[in-house]
Amino acid sequence: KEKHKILHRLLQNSTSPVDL
Amino acid sequence: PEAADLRSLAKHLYESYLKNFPLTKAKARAILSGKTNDNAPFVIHDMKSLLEGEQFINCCHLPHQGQQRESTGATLTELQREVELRFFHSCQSRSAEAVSEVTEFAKSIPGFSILDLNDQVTLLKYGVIEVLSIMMAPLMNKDGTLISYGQIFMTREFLKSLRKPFSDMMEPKFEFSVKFNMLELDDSDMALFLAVIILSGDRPGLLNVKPIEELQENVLHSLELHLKTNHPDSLHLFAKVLQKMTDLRQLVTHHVQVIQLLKESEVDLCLHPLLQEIMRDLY
Repeated sequence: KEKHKILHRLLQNSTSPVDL
Repeated sequence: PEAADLRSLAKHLYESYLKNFPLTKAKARAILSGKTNDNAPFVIHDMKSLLEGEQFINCCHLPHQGQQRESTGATLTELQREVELRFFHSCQSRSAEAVSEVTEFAKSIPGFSILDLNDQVTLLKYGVIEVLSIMMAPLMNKDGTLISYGQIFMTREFLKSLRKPFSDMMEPKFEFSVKFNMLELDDSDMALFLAVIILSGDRPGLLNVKPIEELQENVLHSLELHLKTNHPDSLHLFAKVLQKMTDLRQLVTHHVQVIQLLKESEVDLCLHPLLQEIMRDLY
């Protein structure tokens, strides 16, 4: 999970605005 | 499955595609053929026009921007290297945004969000570069590609003229795109095809393949029916579209190799964290 934490975050957030 | 259900799935995915992807094929083709009321795109064909066009490109997301060296006293080659790297970084920012758009699209595929979360990550990790590569095709013609949401047209010759390995990055995508565009898929076809790619049950490390294959099977039925209705005169289009998935994997393998070369040869290169995550241990 640590290896892909941004992908996890993108998948679990309900909307797209994620601090990229 | 009932034809009505398959049509409804096609409609749903098309709507999600329109919602999540800002530059559709319809709009891109209108820009490329000059059939739009908006201004014609700014053309980048050499280093000078790249510098002039830079203001159009969103390149403010990476910390590297704050680390630009003083230009005074730098040789022309040094300046050129800086411009190339800056351009590469702005491409990375846009790619990271695009990954986020693809993620939202994936989440809208019925059943995707109830898959094992680790499998969702794996499907995205392996699928997203294929999806982004296929989405470049509508932006391209044999002479160049639209970038920056269609505001800029960058020529194929200019991309080929960059120093290695930057120069090797786009040419295979042009070769693929010119052939892919001959299938004349529209945005509604693309939406279904992207979902088929994302739902590939043969990605390395998947924990529970069966539900993924069942979802893909349903989307494949929907794509087959949709292509028959949408392109009644195009023989074997469904089979031709599916064949492109093999070419796509080769395209991604090549892309990953070029990124590896870049990481080894460019000391100044800093890869975006999200793209690093995707590239790590990929093939």
